[in-house]
Amino acid sequence: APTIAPTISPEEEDLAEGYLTQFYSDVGMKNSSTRTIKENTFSQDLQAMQAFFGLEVTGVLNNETVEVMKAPRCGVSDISR
Amino acid sequence: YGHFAGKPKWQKRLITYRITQYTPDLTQSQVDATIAQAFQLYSDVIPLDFKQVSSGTADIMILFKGGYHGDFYPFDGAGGVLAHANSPGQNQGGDTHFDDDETWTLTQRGVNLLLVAAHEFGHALGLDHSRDRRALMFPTYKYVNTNGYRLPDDDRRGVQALYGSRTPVPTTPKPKPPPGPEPEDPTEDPNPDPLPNPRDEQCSRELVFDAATSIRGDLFFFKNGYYWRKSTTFQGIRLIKVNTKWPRIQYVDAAFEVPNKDAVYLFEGSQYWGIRAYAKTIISGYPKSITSLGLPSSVSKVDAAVYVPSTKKTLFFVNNQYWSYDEGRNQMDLGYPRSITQDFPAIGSKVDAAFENIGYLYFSSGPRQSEYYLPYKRVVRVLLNYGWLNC
Repeated sequence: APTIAPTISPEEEDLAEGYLTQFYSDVGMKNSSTRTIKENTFSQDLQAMQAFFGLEVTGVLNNETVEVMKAPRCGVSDISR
Repeated sequence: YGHFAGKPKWQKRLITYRITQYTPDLTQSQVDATIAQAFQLYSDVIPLDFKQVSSGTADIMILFKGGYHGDFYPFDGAGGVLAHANSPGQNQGGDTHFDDDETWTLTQRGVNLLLVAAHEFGHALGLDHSRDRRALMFPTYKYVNTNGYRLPDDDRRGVQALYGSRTPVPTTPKPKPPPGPEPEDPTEDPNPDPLPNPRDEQCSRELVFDAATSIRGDLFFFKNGYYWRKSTTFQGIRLIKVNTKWPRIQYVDAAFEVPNKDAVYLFEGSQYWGIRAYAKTIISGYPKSITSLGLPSSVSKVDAAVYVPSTKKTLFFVNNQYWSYDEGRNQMDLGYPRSITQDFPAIGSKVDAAFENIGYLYFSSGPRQSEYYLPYKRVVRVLLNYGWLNC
């Protein structure tokens, strides 16, 4: 069976990592180039972001979540510091 | 709504702000007016006042710049992050930065400056992001019509939870109307609203205006703390309560616009308010006493006022007299007051409202209105007030 093309591109995964680092990491507004985040943190932060925006909380990156991440927004973090 | 950890807030009433770098997308005065309007969304509902300063260090330092701009959070080019702000506090506290790689506008094109500035100032006052999609403090940007824009409920409650709510400034109460017949039911309030809603009078031949003025091409007719707005762009006539637009103004006795100053002045009893005609925001430093114009302290209210573009004079009508004020020299002309009937024959001995419209002056006295052509110094037509209200 043909391998199903991944719905999320590597660029979008990078975008998601940067987004979660900037707006959902545990301290303040982070500069995304100085931090990589581990898989479990990625999933936890992704769930926090999906919950904040009222998306289905799966901890898995999907198109709907990526669309929200691409929307123009404020640079202040979404988690209270 | 949410607050930052520790609920940081400003511990004083007057907050200064300074714009150190502007955007080339808008004129400086447009940016100044829009930033002032954004702050006014908050000063309308909380007991804080905001003052723009042009030098030194202000509480809230504001700049427009793309990429690296002096803090550790570089912007990311067009799209993505539009702006950010710090929570209240010393030094960088409250500072607000706008990404100048965005296209800043006053419309729905590009990124609307009022909406983003109002969001960021929410942070600068202590609001965190809200999960309410309708809230201004929701993290993502979404354009909404900014005509008459006011803080959404969620944000208002959030900022009042920090600072309390602004109580309306007690103004000199309007002289009580002569007592009417005793209400049938003594428990019933004879007049639930100090001044009745004039909606039913809109098409009455007896309609008397309290005041009238142009504002950037539209005509505003004031009555009982409301105004009808006759717009050059919208169809129809809208009736709006004055204090929903300008919460600190309860009623208007007189009004006039000075287009080349982009300003409108609204008179309420013995004080008057300067309003930016474009942004419709109250100019800082107002209200002022009407005596500051040079009117004697014996004058307790102005009946009507009108700016005459051809002479650059503003005429103030009080009872059966009038004064002439020179807008260029910002002072009253000598030799006034003079009698209205002496200089404006046939308009009546008292003027309730006056405005200028495409070269003619309109003087209302009771329900009648005289269309006056100043160059000929004579009345051209006699109208009725209600005729302007699309009846």
